[in-house]
Amino acid sequence: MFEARLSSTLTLKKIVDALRDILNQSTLDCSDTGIQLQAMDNSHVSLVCLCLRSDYFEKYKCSRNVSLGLDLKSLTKVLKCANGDDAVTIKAADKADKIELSFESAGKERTADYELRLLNLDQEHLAIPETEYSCVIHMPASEFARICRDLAVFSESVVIACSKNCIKFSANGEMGSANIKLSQTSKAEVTLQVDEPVTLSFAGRYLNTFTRATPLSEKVKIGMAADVPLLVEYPIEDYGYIRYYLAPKVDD
Amino acid sequence: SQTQVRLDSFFKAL
Repeated sequence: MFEARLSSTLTLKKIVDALRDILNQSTLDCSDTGIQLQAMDNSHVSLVCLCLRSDYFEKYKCSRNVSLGLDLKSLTKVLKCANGDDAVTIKAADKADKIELSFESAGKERTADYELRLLNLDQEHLAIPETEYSCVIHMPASEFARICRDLAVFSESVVIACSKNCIKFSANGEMGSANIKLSQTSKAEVTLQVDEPVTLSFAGRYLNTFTRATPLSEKVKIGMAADVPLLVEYPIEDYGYIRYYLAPKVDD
Repeated sequence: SQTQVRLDSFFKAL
């Protein structure tokens, strides 16, 4: 039996919004420690990992591990039926073929129950190696979103070059070029930890997709190292994270 | 020109 309650449906909406541009369907793995999701996009260029510890939830019970195959479009439709400030309880029986979502209004005067059919998804899990990133950048999530959006106008590819003093985002296309540099700020809004300078090229449309997670977090962490996928991590308070990985583009 | 690498070449299936 699995049961998890969040005091605000808005959080769940934000989480699903951060996933649904990359994934159509995915399996939520629930255990007594919390919930996890790991899936690649259809083209196997990016991967998203969601991790939420059980203490993130107002109530959490998972007597045995369950995997819930979800259609994210359908889940989004159900979440649209709820107000952001409704509390939400998700329930699934062992070996269930559906989940139940119950929404309770803030004043408890209205409850609404929905059942959502589960999917039997054949999903492979990947081993993500522990990586020592030679550049680790923290910056406001809204700033990262703005940069990704602004550069997409110029080119499909975005070059990220990180050195001791600054991180530079560049795009170069037929229309012209764009270069945005950020230096470490005294207020620590932007921090750079650089062991080795790294320059890598990435598809801008994936970066833009990752920024769907911006409403979840004030800050974003970016990890870069030569010849490994980019890490873009949005913490979810102190209880978990959404991590995106993106394979680089390489010169022919 | 550049080629997009797939993640499978970095992360192995369990």
